Amino acid sequence: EGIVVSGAAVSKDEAKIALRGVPDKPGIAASILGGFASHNINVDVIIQNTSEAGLADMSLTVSKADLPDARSVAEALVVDLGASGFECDENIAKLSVVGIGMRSHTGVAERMFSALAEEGINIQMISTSEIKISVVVDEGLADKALMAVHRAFDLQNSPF
Amino acid sequence: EGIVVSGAAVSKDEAKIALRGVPDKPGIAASILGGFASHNINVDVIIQNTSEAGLADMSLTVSKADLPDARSVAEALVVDLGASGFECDENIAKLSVVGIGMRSHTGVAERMFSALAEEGINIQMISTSEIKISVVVDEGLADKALMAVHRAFDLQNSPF
Ligand SMILES: C[C@@H](O)[C@H](N)C(=O)O
Ligand SMILES: C[C@@H](O)[C@H](N)C(=O)O
Repeated sequence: EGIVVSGAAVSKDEAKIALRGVPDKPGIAASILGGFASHNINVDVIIQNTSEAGLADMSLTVSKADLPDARSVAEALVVDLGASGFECDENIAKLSVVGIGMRSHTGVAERMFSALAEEGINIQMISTSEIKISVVVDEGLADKALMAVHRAFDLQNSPF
Repeated sequence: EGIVVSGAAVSKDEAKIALRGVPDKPGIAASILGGFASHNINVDVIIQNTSEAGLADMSLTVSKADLPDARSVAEALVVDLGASGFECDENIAKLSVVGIGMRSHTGVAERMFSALAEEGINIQMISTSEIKISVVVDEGLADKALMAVHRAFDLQNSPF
């Protein structure tokens, strides 16, 4: 594949807000991000998969310190948008693998996911870009997860 | 926020496979990527949000040329994993905005999503990394979507 995995890193200062059943129509994503922006909350990961029956789920991660604020933003959004509800979880960590030439990163993703599977670590969320594959795992398993991908990709113990 | 949006680009050679209701337990993501890897299918976007009731949805994008192959991989996976089913859609495009310092990219995401909302363009999927926000939109609206974000971020008509 011509891909070089240059590093892996884990971020434990993450908390998740999962908005469930938001209307899948133009303007909703903008309203959601607007809610967090107006409270000066930095959003890291934003994940939305395709909807079913006109309703979509959107998850965002914020720093743990911002979670109380983010929670109240989410509460208000659920009411304003008529969403089904939301969940929060601060027991998470984000693990990322960085590589060059990852437009064809099927093999890298498979190796990363297999390494986690072999440790019995469940993958809660996945988000990718050309150079990075990020997953959300249980925070208590973050160190084990990082070591697993370091081994799988033969990396030294250094971020990126 | 100290963020500079350096460019935007759209990729029309994209087709989506959405696997629905896959078991949310270790090893599943690895099996899914293994299925595509063994058929030499390049996967671009991988999106998985948190599960509900022990079932997760995972979407992947592939090139349009790979869709027939990817579809048969998906059919087999649904059977092997006991998933609920899958959907395909080749009528999509991926629009990305790239910036520097996007760890706090709430404002950039809001501006991007608002620009699309103002054109009545529905956002089907969202995936982010520190330097990039990618959305999937209807392929027929791809050019309009790119122009909207170029205007919103005052960009010239050049990718990245
Ligand atoms: C769900 C949300 O992304 C919606 N489809 C929008 O375009 O804003
Ligand atoms: C759904 C899938 O990501 C599963 N949680 C896994 O770890 O493989």
